[in-house]
Amino acid sequence: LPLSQEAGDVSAHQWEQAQNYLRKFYPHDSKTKKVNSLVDNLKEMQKFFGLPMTGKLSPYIMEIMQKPRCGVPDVAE
Amino acid sequence: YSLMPNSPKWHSRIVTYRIVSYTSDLPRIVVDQIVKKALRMWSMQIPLNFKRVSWGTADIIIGFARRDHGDSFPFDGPGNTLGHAFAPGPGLGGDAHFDKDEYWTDGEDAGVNFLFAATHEFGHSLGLSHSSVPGTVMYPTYQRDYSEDFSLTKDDIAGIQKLYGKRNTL
Repeated sequence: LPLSQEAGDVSAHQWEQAQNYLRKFYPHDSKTKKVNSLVDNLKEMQKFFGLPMTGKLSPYIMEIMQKPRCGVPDVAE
Repeated sequence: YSLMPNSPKWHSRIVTYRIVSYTSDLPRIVVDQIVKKALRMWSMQIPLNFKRVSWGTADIIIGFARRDHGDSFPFDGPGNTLGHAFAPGPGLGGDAHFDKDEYWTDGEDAGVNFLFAATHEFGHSLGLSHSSVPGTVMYPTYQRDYSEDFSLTKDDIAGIQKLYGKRNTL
C-alpha cells in the first residue's frame, strides 16, 4: 500500500524518495516478517531511529533518508 | 545491536578473504592495509583469525563496483548507498561490496572514510545486523566526521561476542 498524501507535509519528489527508501530498508515487519503497508514501514523506521511512531513523514525523517548509508536493510531479511 | 536472522556465523576459526577489485581513489596497498586493519578490529575481540588469499575462492570476497554488479542490489551512484555485505554463508555469503562511485579516502581528506565503511560492512560479513545505537560502528547511516582513530563501541563488541565469544587473551 502506498503512503497516503496525508502521510506528511513533503513534496511529491520527497514522497517518492521516501517510498523507495522504505521499500529498500524496511521491507517488512521486524517481528512478524510480513510485508507491511508503507505507513507501517515508516513506523518501523521511526522506531529504529528512536522517534515517535507517528507514521507521518517529517523534515527530520527526510533528512535521515538523505544521509549516506549502508545498503543493508535495517529490518534484516 | 542486532544479529542477522537465524544468527548465521562462520564456524571455522580461520576465515579467508580476497580483494578482487579496487577503487582508483586510493593506492592498492592502502586499500590492502585498511582491509587488514578493519578485519583486525573485529578479530581482536573474538576468537577468529583472517587470512588473505590472492586467488581462488575465499569466504569473504571484497570488491569495488558501480551500479548493477551482479548481485541484485545495484549501487546508486555518488551518495546514498555506500556499500553492502552479506551474512556468513556459502557463495555470496560474507562478501562485501563498496560503491566505486563514492570518493573513498583513508580519513585524511573529504570523502568517505574507507576504514569506517569497511569495518561496518565486515560486521555484516561476520553476522551483525544494524544497531540502533547512534555512534556505533554498526549504525546504518554514515556521519561525515568519522576520524581515522575510531574504535568499536561496547555495543558492537557485545554483538560480535554474542556470536563468537571472547578472544582468549592468555
